[in-house]
Amino acid sequence: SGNLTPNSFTYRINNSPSKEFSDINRMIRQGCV
Amino acid sequence: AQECQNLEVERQRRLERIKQKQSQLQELILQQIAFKNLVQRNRQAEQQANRPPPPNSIIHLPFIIVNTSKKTVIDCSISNDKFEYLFNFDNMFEIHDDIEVLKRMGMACGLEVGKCSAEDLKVARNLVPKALEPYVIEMAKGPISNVYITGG
Amino acid sequence: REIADKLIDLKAELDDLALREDELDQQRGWGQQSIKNVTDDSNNSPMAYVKHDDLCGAFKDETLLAIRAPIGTQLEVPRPEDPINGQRKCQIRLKSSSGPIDVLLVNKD
Repeated sequence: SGNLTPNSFTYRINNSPSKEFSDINRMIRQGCV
Repeated sequence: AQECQNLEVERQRRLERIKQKQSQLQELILQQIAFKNLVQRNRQAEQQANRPPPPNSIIHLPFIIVNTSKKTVIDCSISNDKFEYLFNFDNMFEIHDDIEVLKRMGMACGLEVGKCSAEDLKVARNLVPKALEPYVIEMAKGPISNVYITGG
Repeated sequence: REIADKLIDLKAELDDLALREDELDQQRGWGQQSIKNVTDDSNNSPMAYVKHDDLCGAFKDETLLAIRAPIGTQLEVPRPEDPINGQRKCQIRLKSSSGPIDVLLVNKD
């Protein structure tokens, strides 16, 4: 399950909803801009 | 007036839940259409080629994909038993699941963006249970945003 | 009078929405069952694959890592740190507890 702690995202393969990936991708994009 | 207000709050809450369930149902429908299309495509290709593709040229589902610029330097550490990996990228990356890949390959007939030709719609309708067909017809017109009542 | 009418309308609409929600729950059940039947079908699983060309076509001119891992494998992505000496660092940690993880580098070149 995705848990947005102050510093990381955790995704469980084939368990977490694929929508979590868009949250992770947003976090990476924001972090890298 | 107080009761009206309470019912209005309950109405908003229910609408929100329905929209969420609707998008989950749409995702399930897309997943099913994409998967079935992929299987059909591969089966036809193998029959035409009269042999399966070389094993090292394919990746079986389920998988996830990490994509990054070609310029990115990726540093990778792997445990001996391959149970743990650590990747360091010097540039941003994205992570997608296999269904997203199938959509980008066109396996969902364009339904994910509501751009589906009449021909594709015919194909897509045959890939879902009859009870979900009205949904596919609606999705072909564009993402269903409001509360959609099926004919059933 | 006006509020009384509004109450009646709201109650009727809430009944409709309750019906709609039940119908959606039922349809999602059918959808999930249908997908399970398709993906578990032993005739389909050998055909459930993508070719490297499919991937390169879906993500043009990018470097790709295709990851296949046991169900439940943990994928952790820490928030990117601020660049040090202009050097940026974005990380992915994969941790499996039930089997080895396969990672394939896929790149058009």
